[in-house]
Amino acid sequence: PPPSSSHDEL
Amino acid sequence: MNLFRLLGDLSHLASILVLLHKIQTSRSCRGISFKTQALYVAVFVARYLDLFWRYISLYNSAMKVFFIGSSCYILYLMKYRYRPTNDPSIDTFRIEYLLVPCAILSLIFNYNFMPTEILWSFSIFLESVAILPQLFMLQRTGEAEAITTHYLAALGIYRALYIPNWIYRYFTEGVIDPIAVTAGIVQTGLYLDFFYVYFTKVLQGQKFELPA
Repeated sequence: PPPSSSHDEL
Repeated sequence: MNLFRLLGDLSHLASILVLLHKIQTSRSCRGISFKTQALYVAVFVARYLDLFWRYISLYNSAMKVFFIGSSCYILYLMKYRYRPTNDPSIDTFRIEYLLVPCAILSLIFNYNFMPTEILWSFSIFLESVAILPQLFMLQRTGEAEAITTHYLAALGIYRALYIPNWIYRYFTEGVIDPIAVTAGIVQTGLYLDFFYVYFTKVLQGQKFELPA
């Protein structure tokens, strides 16, 4: 999978 | 949301409640590094200011408000209400050795070269090392109150649980966040020595003491 930021995590 | 992340977040929440409980009941912040707590305020403010432009869920927003609010409150307790119990002479870690490399790393490694994303990366890198002044202080004094070690254990478990969360997300959602994962593994690694003493001594009812 492409790198993506998990801005949905705390 | 998966169970690992939920339990991780709850462990994070618990760690802060344990710390507040320790300060309030002993009316003292002895053994707690002011520098580490100040770094956490920087981490939370840098990362969670996205409260104002990014809505994910009520859970997410509520946690962010709690983490910013509680960390500022802890600083206030240490700096004002229980100031005499805070001993800066043993809290000697030089935080510029953390701030400057994290700032540089965040300029190199980020998902988009814009202020909000650089701040996000900075907060991720800084969080991974923010515990070092606290661990350094523990190393210097060589011992800690049981409740302080429970605080640190909950904080370390929170980070450790994020690792299976990422593995789970990789397989179920096909997402991977290399910045968060790398920093998270480093952060968890910093707790390994502490965990060893915690699980072999404190949880067996012995005092937290480091070998001389």
